[in-house]
Amino acid sequence: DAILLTGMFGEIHSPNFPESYPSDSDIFWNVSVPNGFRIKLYFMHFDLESSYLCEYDYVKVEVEGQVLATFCGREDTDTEQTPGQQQILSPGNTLNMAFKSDFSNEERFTGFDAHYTAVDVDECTEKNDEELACDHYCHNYIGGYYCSCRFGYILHSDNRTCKVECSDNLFIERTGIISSPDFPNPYPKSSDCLFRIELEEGFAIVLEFEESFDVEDHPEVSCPYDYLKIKAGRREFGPLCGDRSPGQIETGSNSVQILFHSDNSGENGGWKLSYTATGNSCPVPLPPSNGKIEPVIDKYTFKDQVLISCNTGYILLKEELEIEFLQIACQRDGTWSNSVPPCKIVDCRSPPELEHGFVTFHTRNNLTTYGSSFEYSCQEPYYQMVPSINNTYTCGERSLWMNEELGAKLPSCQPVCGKPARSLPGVIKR
Amino acid sequence: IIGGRNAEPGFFPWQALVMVEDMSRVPEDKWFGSGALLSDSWVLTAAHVLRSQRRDNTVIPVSKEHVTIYLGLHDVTNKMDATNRTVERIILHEDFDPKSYNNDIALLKLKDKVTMGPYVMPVCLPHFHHELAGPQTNTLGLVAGWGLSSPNITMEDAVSSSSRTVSDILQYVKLPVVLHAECKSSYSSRSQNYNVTDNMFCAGYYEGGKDTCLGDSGGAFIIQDPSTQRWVAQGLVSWGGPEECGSKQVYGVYTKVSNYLDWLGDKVEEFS
Repeated sequence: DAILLTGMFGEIHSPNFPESYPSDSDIFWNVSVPNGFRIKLYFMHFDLESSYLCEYDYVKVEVEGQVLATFCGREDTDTEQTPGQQQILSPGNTLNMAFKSDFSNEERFTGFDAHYTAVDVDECTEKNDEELACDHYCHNYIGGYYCSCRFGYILHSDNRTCKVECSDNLFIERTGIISSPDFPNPYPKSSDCLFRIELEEGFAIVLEFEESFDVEDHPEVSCPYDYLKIKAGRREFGPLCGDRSPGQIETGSNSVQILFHSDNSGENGGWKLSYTATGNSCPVPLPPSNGKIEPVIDKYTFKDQVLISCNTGYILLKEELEIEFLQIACQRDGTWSNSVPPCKIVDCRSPPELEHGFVTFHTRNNLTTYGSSFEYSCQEPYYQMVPSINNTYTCGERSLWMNEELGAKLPSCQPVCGKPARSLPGVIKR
Repeated sequence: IIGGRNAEPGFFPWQALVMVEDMSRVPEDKWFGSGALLSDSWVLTAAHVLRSQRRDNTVIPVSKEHVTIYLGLHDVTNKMDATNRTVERIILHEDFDPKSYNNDIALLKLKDKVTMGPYVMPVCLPHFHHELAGPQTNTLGLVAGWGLSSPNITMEDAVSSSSRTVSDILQYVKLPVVLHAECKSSYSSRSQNYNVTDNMFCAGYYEGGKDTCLGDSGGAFIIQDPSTQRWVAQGLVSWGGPEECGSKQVYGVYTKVSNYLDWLGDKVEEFS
């Protein structure tokens, strides 16, 4: 039957102290203080029967069956030991003490008087074990300690490691760069990061890991601690870990999820990748006769666009409509959004008539196509052209009749003033 | 036209007969004057031709419905062969003074455009650089009209009568431009009521015999531009003294068109 002592301090002494202790005593004390404390035990008085290796009477201090010290006698000898000024510090918050006296005492021995106190443990300085120490900051207080994290980190539910919130990263551009948090510095512990790349259907995402790749691994077990897992449609890549870059991964999907898990230990540099998207390729379009396609490249893929136009003097004819340019796009299924229309020579059509004027074509067939020309003239002698211009109009590239001086504007035929058809009698200055 | 000659068809293709029949008056007022075609829509004339005949000093144009314009007309008895037009707008000069005839100028806009031909053509306006100069003294000009060819009858007679004193055939006469000071003093010596302003010039002969007369009002006094050989309307027949037309030392007074080029330009632009 042990005597339980749970106070923060206390006294333990031999029976009948300060009188001599009785023979055949066998007494146990169990001292217990709260977690975060240790027990400091020291003796104010010690007077027990001496014996070789303390075979007769003794005081024994134990922690969980491990003997910390055995004391007996009055003074230190080779084979027996008194506590003297020695202080015993328990490794934990419990300590067991036993006192034993044998059947006889040759002299009168007064026994012992010991005191104990609870002593605070500075966990911040003592916990060097990575598995127990605070990840970022440690704060000690009497009876315990707590951990905190640098700005931007969150204390994990283990109250020790610092994680980051990185579960909602969405990438929608056709190219991008993704890396572990804090790359190239060691990535956070206890974190689960999710990176999603979501592109339009028709694209296939290619991942290219950088050479610098360091994810905690195990020599025998496949990625038990930290790992990368990549989901691309129905395909899965990984788990990936270790110090060798996975290099290029052609996912074949427009939707990729990268899951990165880190456990609560380890200092590893992480990873970084760049991604690109390639689309289905479309056949190289042939330019129309008298036209061109821009840009000219070897391969056209999904979302690529080309501009179709005609040479000067020609115009695109698309479904009866005349248009200057047509932009077509490579579609996800590898076809172009429109077929390449033909180029037709520009036709300015019949020129507008001038009131009191005439049109005289320069070509036999009264051509109105690009480059053909005509002249305006007025009903002389009663009308004259205003403004007085080089009256030739040429069919221009924009389907407009153009004059060197007036552009697309028209002259007009204005009445001639002051010139009667029948001459008036002349006058002479008097 | 006093002392004039018969014009040949096509001599004055800009010459317009301006007929006014004021039905609102009892008995009906009828008179006529001349005008000068400026373009296919505009006719230049004198303000007093289109002023409603009142005794007061108000200047109100006659109703446009009462005006008919004849173009390409040679013989007034044969209007069938002429081009007639009704009027869309009458614009009298805002500062026309019916007492002094200062600013005696007006524009008519035709309802329908006319087509040019050998008998219908516009007259030119003076160039802007001639604006300040106006017609030079002694320069000969021509003026035509269907007005009185004899000074001894009234306008009423001219409208209603077939008297030979009114010429059926367009008449014209050559008149020299008179020194402005001479004309001004000639009129002022007779009465202080006459004021030959800088907006007018005079033409005629000291000895008389050739002149414009009633019914010629609004017709163009034309001078040939020596550089372009084009006929330019430098004046509009406006007024004369109470003496008989063509009397000795009585000059005809004409509105100096070059003073109104800005006004003409503004009005044509405003109402085109």
